[in-house]
Amino acid sequence: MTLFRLAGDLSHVLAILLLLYKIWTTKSAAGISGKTQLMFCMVYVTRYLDLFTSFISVYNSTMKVLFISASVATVYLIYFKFKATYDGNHDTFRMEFVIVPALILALIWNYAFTFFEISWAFSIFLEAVAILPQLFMVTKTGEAENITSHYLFALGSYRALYILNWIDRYYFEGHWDPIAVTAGIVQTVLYGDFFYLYFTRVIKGRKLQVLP
Amino acid sequence: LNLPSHHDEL
Repeated sequence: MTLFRLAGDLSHVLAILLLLYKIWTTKSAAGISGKTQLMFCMVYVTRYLDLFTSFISVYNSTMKVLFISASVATVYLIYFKFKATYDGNHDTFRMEFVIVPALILALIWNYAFTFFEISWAFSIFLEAVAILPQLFMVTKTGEAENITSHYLFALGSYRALYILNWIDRYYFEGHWDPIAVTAGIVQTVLYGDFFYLYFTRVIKGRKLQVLP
Repeated sequence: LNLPSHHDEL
């Protein structure tokens, strides 16, 4: 466990809790893409199938349970409890345009042609692009609430920190995970534009506005 | 099959 990976996981947990906090306290899913949250649910379920078959550590299992349960809770809040506040008209990204390619790629590029490994690779590829509906929604609505931008910053930072972890592991342990690294770089690059807006606007106390 | 490290990462 490198420091970067721990920082990455904590940033990930922060993001998930920030989102739950925002929806719960404002009793509103306004500005939040339900499709992104649905795909995150798929990401965690398909990645953590080994939750009951292989025990790595208490930390590992706890985080897996936390990620799965928090993402299910978030989807529940958006599509059921606060359904009336869900802004479906701006959440128009076609999920199948990312789910199908991720599945096809997982069938081609995986570590073993087994259900578990294909499911794991699918999860990794899907996670890389799962944020697209949310980023689309921010550009469509033209802005994002402050807490939503902090959520996105924490979420984008988690995989960026994992990249540092992978560099660290390659340097000290001499091996790396091509599928996770490739997808992790794509995932972090997709936040590029958002990070720019975040650092030039939100940090200076202004609202995140996507300039028309 | 010595799987790469990814199975110990989240």
